[in-house]
Amino acid sequence: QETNRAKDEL
Amino acid sequence: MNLFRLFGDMSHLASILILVHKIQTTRSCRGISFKTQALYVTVFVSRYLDLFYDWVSLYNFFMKVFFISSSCYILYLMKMKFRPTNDPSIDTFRIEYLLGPCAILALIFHYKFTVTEVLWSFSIFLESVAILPQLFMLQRTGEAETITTHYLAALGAYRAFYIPNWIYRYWTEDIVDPIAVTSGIVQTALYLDFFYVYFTKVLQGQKFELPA
Repeated sequence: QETNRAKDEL
Repeated sequence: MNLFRLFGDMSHLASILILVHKIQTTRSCRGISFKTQALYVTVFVSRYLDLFYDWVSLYNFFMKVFFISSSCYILYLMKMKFRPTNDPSIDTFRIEYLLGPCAILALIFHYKFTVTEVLWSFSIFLESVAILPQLFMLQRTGEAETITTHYLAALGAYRAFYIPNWIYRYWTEDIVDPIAVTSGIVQTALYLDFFYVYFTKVLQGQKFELPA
């Protein structure tokens, strides 16, 4: 897992 | 997308519409902290740089464009159109105390050490405290127009809705975003005092007034 940032969240 | 996040986003959208409506109809930005609004522009611009290189969805795209443009529009209303109604002498919170620590935190906590990812972290940290100049102003004047309190309530509800969204995503998608979650909890906690007065006074039909 490269990043655990939720990219679809605003 | 789940319902919690949808409600959160809609609440965020509503808060901005309420604020613009308040300024337009009263033809005044009295009671609104320019510093908080300027911080939101900083938050959105530094977070939504991915508009240029990452496609998520049409919904995501339009919301990002809306948040950037509406926050800039609010600054325009406050600094140009209704400038005489903006009183900087009561908007005295020192925002460098927010910007500095958020920048340092972003340099320490991020998911990848790249310019855009560090700016993303910075925007998340800054958003969690961006309301402080506004709350500080409220505290100082001790009162607020009812419409302003609706704006703040909708804005507070937005990140509050994100908390069940994160719990839901943890269970269903196994996604955890520790930076967003920690800041989101801090952000929501900052509103607790306000929510207490909002629920016990404003929603009972009384004016928003803090005890002297």
